[in-house]
Amino acid sequence: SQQERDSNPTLDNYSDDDLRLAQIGVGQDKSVYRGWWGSRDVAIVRFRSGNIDTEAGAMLRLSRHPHLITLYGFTTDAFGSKFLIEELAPLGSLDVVAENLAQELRADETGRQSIFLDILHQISSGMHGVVDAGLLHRDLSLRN
Amino acid sequence: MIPSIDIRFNTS
Repeated sequence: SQQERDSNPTLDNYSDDDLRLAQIGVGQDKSVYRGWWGSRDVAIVRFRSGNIDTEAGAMLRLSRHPHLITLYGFTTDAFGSKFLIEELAPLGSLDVVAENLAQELRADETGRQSIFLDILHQISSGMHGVVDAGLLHRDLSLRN
Repeated sequence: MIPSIDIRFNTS
């Protein structure tokens, strides 16, 4: 709406270069960008099709959870495209984090098991949060 | 309801 656009004056001025420079991830139906909400780092998620309402609805059903990304809100640009604004995972995608960690852990046999168990516990805890909300994810993977 | 919030892209 015009009201939504008026509340986001800076987003009306972004260029293709801004989008390219801010992009931190791309998937089949969405692209993810890094941005700010006030002084807070956020992930800005743009959907190619109309999936935003489905994803937003699913995220709204999730209660705040230490091992799940939090939905902060949404914003709309001058062309009417909607973006979801989410908590930024500061270390990046979990598949990349796990791969880097695996390399480090090969050199640390003593700490390896407890660190792996901790990671598995955190992932399981997050998935439990999804199940608790009555949601079926359908695309569980480290990158998601 | 999801709040509408004012954000900027981080291009640095």
